[in-house]
Amino acid sequence: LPTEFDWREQGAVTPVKNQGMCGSCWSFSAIGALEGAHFLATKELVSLSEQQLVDCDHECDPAQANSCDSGCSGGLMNNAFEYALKAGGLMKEEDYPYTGRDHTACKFDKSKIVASVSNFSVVSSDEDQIAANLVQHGPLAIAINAMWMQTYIGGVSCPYVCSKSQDHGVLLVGFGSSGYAPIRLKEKPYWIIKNSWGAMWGEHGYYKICRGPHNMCGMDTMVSTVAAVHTSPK
Amino acid sequence: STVISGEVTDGFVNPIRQVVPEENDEQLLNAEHHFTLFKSKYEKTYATQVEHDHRFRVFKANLRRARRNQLLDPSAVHGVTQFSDLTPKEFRRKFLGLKRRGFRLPTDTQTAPILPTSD
Repeated sequence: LPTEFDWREQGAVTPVKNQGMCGSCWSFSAIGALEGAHFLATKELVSLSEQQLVDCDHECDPAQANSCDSGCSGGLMNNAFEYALKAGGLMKEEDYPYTGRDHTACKFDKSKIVASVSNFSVVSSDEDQIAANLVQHGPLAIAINAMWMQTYIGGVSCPYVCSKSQDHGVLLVGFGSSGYAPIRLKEKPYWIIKNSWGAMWGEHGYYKICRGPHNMCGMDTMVSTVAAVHTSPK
Repeated sequence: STVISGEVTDGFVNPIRQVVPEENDEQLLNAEHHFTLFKSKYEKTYATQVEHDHRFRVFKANLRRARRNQLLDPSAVHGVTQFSDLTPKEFRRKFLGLKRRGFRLPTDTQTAPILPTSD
């Protein structure tokens, strides 16, 4: 494994988006992973539609019937991948733009599918496996506890205590090695996370959280990788 | 004089208690100035004076929270963000949308094969 890696440098990550006042983080996380997978499959970076998931994806977690994707009221990334598999794929952002509102009719047009899921899987909570899957398969959809993110401005977040109860879906795009933790008097490796609260939040829309063997803020326990197949619009 | 504050958020009790001086708190934070800058930067407007005053109170609480967070997370920078006029509960309700299911995964979940990570 390299000590540093960043999918943004490979051109696999679209610009930071903004979910607005809508609990659709799960759709941005899933779409970000699929955009990366599509890039790996086609060498083409295409911004895909979160709104399609918000409007059309009502997939339920097979293990918990009440955990169904429901637009601005929340969802799960794996449910979204399952929906994408069943629906056949995702449309472009420009063909199905984001409004940040739900309870609107699904306007999915199969003839405008540009990216399709071939399969998805859950990654082991071992941090080396997370890094290896990131490098090999592209950006990963992950869940995290966002308690410290309300006041975050920049730097490497490494709080002394952080709940492991995940409440936010984000996209893991890379890792670095030289985040400096002055109190702990050592260099701390960190993860690079793409958020969906616009570029004015955090470090141009990104969050850095320290990497270590302790499942910081629950970020190791709901990690998904997705693979895409090349799809041409009909 | 001092005040001891322990924060309880969504059932999560922060075990670290911090002792901070209470007097001159507002002076130290210069809250009104920060609130003016905040409203300007994020183009925040409030429908009524009552709403404005309520948001200012929330903003001040978040300034204190950011300062506590800074001490408990020293390698990051914490401060005023676009969410500084929201209570933690409002923040969760409006901007977080992961359907919780603890650490359980469905039984039919496909797991990624273990990849080699040395050499």
